[in-house]
Order: sequence, then C-alpha cells, then structure tokens
Amino acid sequence: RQHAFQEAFDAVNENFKAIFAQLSDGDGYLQLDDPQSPFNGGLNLVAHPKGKPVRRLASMSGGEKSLTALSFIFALQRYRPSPFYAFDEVDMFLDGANVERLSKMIKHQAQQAQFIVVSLRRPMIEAAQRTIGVTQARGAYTQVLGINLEAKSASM
Amino acid sequence: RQHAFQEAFDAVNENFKAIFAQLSDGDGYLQLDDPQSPFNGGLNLVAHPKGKPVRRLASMSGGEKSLTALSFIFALQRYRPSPFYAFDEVDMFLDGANVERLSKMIKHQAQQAQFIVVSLRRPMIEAAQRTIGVTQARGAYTQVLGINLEAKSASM
Amino acid sequence: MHIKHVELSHFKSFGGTTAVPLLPGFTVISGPNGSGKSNILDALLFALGLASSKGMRADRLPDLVNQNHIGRRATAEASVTVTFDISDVPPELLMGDEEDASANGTAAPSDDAQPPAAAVAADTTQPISEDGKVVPLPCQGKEWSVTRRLRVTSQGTYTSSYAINGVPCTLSELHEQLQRFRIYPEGYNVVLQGDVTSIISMNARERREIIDELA
Amino acid sequence: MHIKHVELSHFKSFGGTTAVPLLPGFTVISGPNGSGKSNILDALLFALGLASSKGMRADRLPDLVNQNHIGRRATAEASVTVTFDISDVPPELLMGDEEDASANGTAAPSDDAQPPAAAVAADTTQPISEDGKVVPLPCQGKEWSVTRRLRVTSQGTYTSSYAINGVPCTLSELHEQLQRFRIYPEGYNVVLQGDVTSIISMNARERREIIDELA
Ligand SMILES: Nc1ncnc2c1ncn2[C@@H]1O[C@H](COP(=O)(O)OP(=O)(O)OP(=O)(O)O)[C@@H](O)[C@H]1O
Ligand SMILES: Nc1ncnc2c1ncn2[C@@H]1O[C@H](COP(=O)(O)OP(=O)(O)OP(=O)(O)O)[C@@H](O)[C@H]1O
Ligand SMILES: [Mg+2]
Ligand SMILES: [Mg+2]
Repeated sequence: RQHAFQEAFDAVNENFKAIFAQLSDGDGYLQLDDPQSPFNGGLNLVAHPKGKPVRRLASMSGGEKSLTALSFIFALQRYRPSPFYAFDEVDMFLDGANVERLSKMIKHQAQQAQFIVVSLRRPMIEAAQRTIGVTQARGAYTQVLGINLEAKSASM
Repeated sequence: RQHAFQEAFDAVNENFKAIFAQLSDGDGYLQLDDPQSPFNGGLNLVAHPKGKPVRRLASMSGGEKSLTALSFIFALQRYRPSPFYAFDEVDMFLDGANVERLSKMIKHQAQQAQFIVVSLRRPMIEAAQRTIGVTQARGAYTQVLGINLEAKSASM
Repeated sequence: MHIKHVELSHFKSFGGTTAVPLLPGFTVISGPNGSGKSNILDALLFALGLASSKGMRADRLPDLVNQNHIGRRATAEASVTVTFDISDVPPELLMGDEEDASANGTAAPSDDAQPPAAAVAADTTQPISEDGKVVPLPCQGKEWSVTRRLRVTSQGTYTSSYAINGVPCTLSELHEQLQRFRIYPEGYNVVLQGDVTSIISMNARERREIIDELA
Repeated sequence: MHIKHVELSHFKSFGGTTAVPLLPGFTVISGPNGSGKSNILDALLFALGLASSKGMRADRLPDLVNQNHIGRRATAEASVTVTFDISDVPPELLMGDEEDASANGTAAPSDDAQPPAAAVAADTTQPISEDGKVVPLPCQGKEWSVTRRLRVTSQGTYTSSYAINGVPCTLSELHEQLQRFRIYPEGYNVVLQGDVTSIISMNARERREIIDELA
C-alpha cells in the first residue's frame, strides 16, 4: 500500500514541478510531512512563484494561490486522466497575462481530455475551440446558444 | 436598546431597497426572523435579482451574491458613513456590465467618502479618478506608481 | 471518451427541455451573471450522482426542480441525461451482464456485483435478453448515458432514481461504472465556482489523502 | 476626513520605505498578480490595529516583516504609518488631554480615559506641554497619524507598539479614537480579497449583530 502511494506521489510530484514552472514561472514541489511513513502526516505544497523565497501557502496572493492549486490539479490529471474536466471560473483571481498562460495550458491538456470551462475572461474565451453562450431573459428560462469558433459559424 | 436597533434597521432597510434596485435591477429587502423581538432571531436578506422569484440566498449565482452583499455594505455605509472604504477585488464574480454598474455606484458614493478599490477589471479602473499601479520585478521589492486619470499625467 | 450532450428538463433555471451538445477538446461556457452557466455544471454533478444537494447550492433536492414547473402540478419532475461518446473505450471497462461479457470473450475481471445491463460492449449488435433484460439498441456501442429523475409531490416529498442506457440502476452501480471510467465523487476533475483555492486552504492530511485515492 | 498617505517600511513585499499618497474620492489600485496590492490593504489593517495576524494572511506577526530585512540583522523592524487629513473633522471628535479640550472650550463629552496627547485640536498653534507631553507641531490640526512598529529579534520573539502623532499609545486608546472617527475593527468598510460573499454565507444572527453594532 505504501509502495503504491510512493509511486503515485513521485509521479504527481514530477508533474507538479513541470507544470508549476510553466504556470507560475518559478519553482514548486510537493513535500511529505513524513517521507519515511507518509501516512503519519500530510502533504504540503512548496511554492516559489516567480523565484520568490518560500513563504507559507496562506500568505500567497490570490492569483498565486490559484496557479499553485491549478498546477496540483493538472499534476493529478496527468497521472490519472479523467475523461472530462469541468472548471467554473477558476480564472477569477488571475490577471490578464496569467489567464492567457492558463488558457494555453488548458488548450494543451485538452488534446487528451475534454475541458468544459465556465469563464467570463476574454483570453480564456479566445483560446477555446468553441463557446457555449448562456443567457436568461427577464422572466424567462435559460437559453443556450452554441458558437463554433473553429468553424466560425453559429449553430443550434 | 430595541428602539435604537429598530431605527437603525429601518434606515438600513430603506437604503438596501434602493441600492439593490439600482445594482441588481430587481427587488430586495431586509427581513427580521422575529420582527416583534429582533434579538431573538437573525436578519435575512430577501433578494429578487432581475425580478426572479425569491430563492434561498445560497442558490444565487456568484455574481448575484456579490451584488446582494455589496448592496448591504452600501446600505450600512449610507446609514453610518466611514471616512474610508477599502475593497479588494469585490468585482471578481461580476460580468462586464455589472462591473460597470458597480463602478458607477462607487463613483457616486465616493463623493462622501474615500474609496480605495483593488481591481483587475477595466470598467472599474476607467471609472476611478486615479490609479495606483503596483508592480514587483523578479527578485525585487514592490514598487508603486501613481497615475492621475483626471489630470492624465503620471506622478511620483 | 467525452460527454456528447447534456439534456436538462425542468432543472434549476432550465424550463422545458434543453439539449447542450458538447464536443471533445476545449469548450468555454460564458454569459451574463445569473444566466445559468454554473447550473449546467450542477446538472452534470446531479446526473452522475457526484454531489450532495448542498454541493449543487440547494438546501434540499426539491430546490433543484424549476420553480415555475413545481408550482403548477401535484407531481413535478426534473431530469438530466448525460450522454458519453465511448467509442474509444476498451470493452473491458464496461460492466455488463456475465453473458454479455462471455459472449464477447472478455470476462470482466472483478465483476462480483451483478449490475443490470449497465453498458453495451462495442461489438454487440443485438439486444441480449435471455434473462429478460433488454439492452436498448440505439446506443450502438458508441454511446453510454445516465439519466437521473427527481419527482417532487405537492406536499414536498420526493424520489430520485437513476438509469444507465434507460435501464434503472442503483447509485452504487452507477458509481462503480463511473470509477472504471475514472470519474469519482471525490475527484478533482470538477472545480466549482469559488473552490479553486480550497486545495491551498485544506489541511495537509486531506491533501495527502487525495494521492491515496489515486494510488 | 480621508487617508492622505500610507508609509510602509520593510512591511511584507515592501523593502525599504515606500510612501503611497492617496487623495479623497475614488482611487483604484491595480497591477499584476503577486505585486503587492493586497499587502497595501494589510498595511492599513496593521497600522490601525484592525485585524489579527491571520486577518493579514500571516501565521504570526513576525511573518509581516520583509523576509530579506529579517535575514540580515539581530533585530529587524517593520513599520507602517497611516496619515489622515482631518481638516473637516469637528474638534470634539478628537480625544485630547483635559487641558487641551478645555483650552478650546469644547470639553470632550465622555472622556473618562485619559489618553495621552492623542490629537491636535484644529485651533492649536502651540505645543501643550504642562505635564511634559509635547504635541508635535507639524500636524497643524490638519493631520492625524498612526504608526505601528513591529520589532523581531533573531530568535523570533517580537514586540509591537502603537503611536498617535508620534506619541506612544495603547491599542485600546487607538481604537477609542478610531471609533470616534467611525473606524471599527468589525466594521464593513474593509472587504478583503475573497470575502465579499461572506455576508451571504454568514448565519442570520451574525448578520443582525452587524446592525446591533451600528445602532
Ligand atoms: N429551482 C430553480 N428554479 C428556477 N431558477 C433557479 C432554480 N435554482 C436556481 N435558479 C436560478 O438560477 C440562477 C443561477 O444560475 P447560475 O448559478 O448558473 O448562474 P451563472 O450563470 O453561473 O452566474 P454567475 O456568472 O453569476 O456565476 C439564479 O438566478 C437562480 O435564481
Ligand atoms: N514578509 C514578506 N516578505 C517578502 N514578501 C512577502 C512577505 N509577505 C508576503 N510577501 C509577498 O507578497 C506577495 C503577495 O502580495 P499581494 O497579496 O499584495 O499580491 P496582490 O498584488 O494582491 O496579488 P493578486 O492580484 O494575486 O491578489 C506574495 O508574493 C508574497 O510572497
Ligand atoms: Mg456561476
Ligand atoms: Mg490580492
């Protein structure tokens, strides 16, 4: 059981290091409280966004926390892919440049899994292959409209 | 004591109704669990954003919750003004149209109090009288730069 | 494997029946505040049994039925159907009847539970019905769908039922098949609005348990 | 009344000493992620004693001292000074010495506490020093400032001290004067990143208590 855990941990750690470097332009890695017997302790994320000295996770900025959390989620995905991913406004703390960086990574990951991403941010909408527009007129029900950006034609 | 509370409650309620109508284009009001003896219960927010039938607060969307919460904060402000208000990314859930609506209300409230608003959203930045730009170069400290939009000149 | 479409009937802000077609790759859902974007994700969680009512921003399940629909009748029903394209899924991942598995020569390795005809193996071209269980034909081995129905009476009592490819099943049967597809209730493949930084604020042990789950 | 400037010395991501001038009306603070915008609001809370260390995203107060600054010396100090323009504030709102108040003919109504020369009344043009307490001249009745210093030793022990217009005071004295200016620790005039919807998720009693506080 510990062997299976160690294998999973090492794989996710390697993924995390690579993805964190890409998203946060810095160094990050996973750290076990007790590497000899992992089940005695927890798992910590060590993050140096943009080469800043390590600080406790709680003192990172909103944007830094989001990118660190997303790096972890993508690291899990590369180890055990799910068939689909559904993200609801995960870019809400990110500045424009980071939304763009994240959207490029999603574009890349979407070659192996389906990504359904709710977003209000323009760089994210522009990076997608298509947009589903959702509206609700006053006193009416939700209406859904599909826009295929790749074919540049409205459908439905 | 109950008399003082009732007076405060009524004033804040009137403010809330007016502000909610302006921000959320709908009806909203405050409601006491126990109007006869308020201290036995709590205070609820009843919200009909865009004329939707009332639903529990928890089921509102992220944007609807933000506007409802901000309506309450502004309602408190109009009753007991503070000299300054500091808001950190309170517009993070709002779509572009709502950021603009909120920025107009802040512009209006700023005639009576100082507003210091951290934001990444363009309509908010454009509505302000001036922007303080904050940056941190890799390996360096935070730098602050002031831009006076009204005088259209950089300072500091 | 990917979601082909989600069909919502009287679910939250969706009146009537609305089909949301989805393609593989990268899709963005956008629109004004309060229009129903997050409700579409709630519909996925609802149909696949991946969240409690609180996880879908409802105090109780009946809150999920469209309010207009509930007002007008003795019994109101909301349902969501999620249809997957499984044309690239290896047959052994599909839990079928024992006859089904042996007919294809690929006995499902650890099939202790006897789920009803939970899936259609890629090569089946005829319904298997020796024990009276019929595998519906329209899913020609390329689709796999889950439907959840929620019926609410005017007194407020309710029932919720699941079906795979039109055949009733229990929630644990559904979860068992979803696990084989690598879809888990505790999975991190769905991140709801406001939750992205929860990975940072959770305690270290909870975070380690995420890896335990995957290992 | 408004904040004229905030001066940050070795506080969080601010090395050296940085002055942030502020004007009345509507100011936006913007910039890239992690640049230090929220840290400026933490500085306001720090100087005015309005939040615990957790409320400023620090596990303990020493975490607030700029990391580079801490590394290099036996004792490192961070400080923040917030300066208000009080030219439109009625003199009776300012808590001064009893002599001070009577000298202006406006005895502060409920001044049981004897704060040190906590403020300068608008008309004072000379320092009052009968009891040895000197009111510094540069704040000519138009300014009112608070400075908080945090000293951390290399072993990690620390002290925090407050001063009003350069004169040491206790936290309760500071809070008492701030209350007169309508600045409260539990006030809703500061909304931190991620907290805007907390008014919605709090329970009904807590929400009612907000009105109790104001009444
Ligand atoms: N049972 C129901 N019947 C009718 N409408 C409902 C029901 N449950 C929720 N709603 C409505 O759905 C709307 C919320 O939709 P949703 O959360 O999907 O919005 P959203 O598009 O994600 O918005 P945002 O961008 O603000 O997050 C609310 O206005 C709510 O009133
Ligand atoms: N004691 C300290 N010494 C040096 N740097 C610190 C210290 N405490 C916090 N920081 C740094 O300050 C940065 C966070 O700043 P802040 O939270 O103000 O960012 P922000 O501009 O609000 O970003 P966002 O838009 O992402 O919210 C972090 O990168 C953190 O490393
Ligand atoms: Mg939403
Ligand atoms: Mg911030």
